[in-house]
Amino acid sequence: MVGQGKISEFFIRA
Amino acid sequence: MFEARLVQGALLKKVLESIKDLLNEATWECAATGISLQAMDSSHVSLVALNLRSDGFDKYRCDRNVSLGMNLTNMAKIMKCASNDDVITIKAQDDADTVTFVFETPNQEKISDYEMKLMNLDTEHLGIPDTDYSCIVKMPSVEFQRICRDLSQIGDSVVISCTKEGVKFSAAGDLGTGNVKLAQNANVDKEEEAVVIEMQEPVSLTFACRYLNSFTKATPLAPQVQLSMSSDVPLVVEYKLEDMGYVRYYLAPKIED
Repeated sequence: MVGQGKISEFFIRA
Repeated sequence: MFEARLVQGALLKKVLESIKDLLNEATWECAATGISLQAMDSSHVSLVALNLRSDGFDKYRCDRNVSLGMNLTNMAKIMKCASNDDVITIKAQDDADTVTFVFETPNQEKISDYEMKLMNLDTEHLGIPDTDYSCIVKMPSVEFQRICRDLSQIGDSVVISCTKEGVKFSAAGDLGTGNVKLAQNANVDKEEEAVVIEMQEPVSLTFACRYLNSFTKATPLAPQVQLSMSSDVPLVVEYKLEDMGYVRYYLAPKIED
């Protein structure tokens, strides 16, 4: 299965 | 006091058109260096980051930093009231709860002003790490728009595969498959027609068509688009605004569960 990644999983809260 | 005047008001209209598909509301951060905005779409799959440098404006004054939280649907309604050749000025007092847009015809015979209520948005600012991308593709923005539109007829996602020879966009769905290959081509008459690839190592990544199509709403802003890709990190789709800044979109890749 291919799922959609979330952008917040890649970028950290500033 | 914040005041920014742009003779080429159509640019601001185009910037808004390029983000309002993805974002319902966003905060415009106004500082002495310029105006910036960063926001995720409601499903947190993509992120928009834009920057309009103060020196790109014809007049710019920002005595202290102001955050202008706006409903972008409402802002778009007001921007529709400006003609493409109008001069646009954005004004806000420090700590104001409204923003004013002034539209002037080039001959100054008609001046309209619209005041819009501001919103207090609880915005989450993300730190975007510096990344050395495996592949950077520069290509005509109209071509990218066309490919995204065409392949979204075939499937929900597009696989972008990049080697130093060229870049391939592929989609598959119930009806069959589609592939579009572009060869690297820097020797063209017009710079904006070039396809240029800077590759450290080949990549093949899968992205949702729906978001790519939303990003191509920025096509009128720039003749070229730049795609930056590395395995397992978000794609960056960048439109450079001449002498002014950029609109960048980040899209999380599709991942194997």
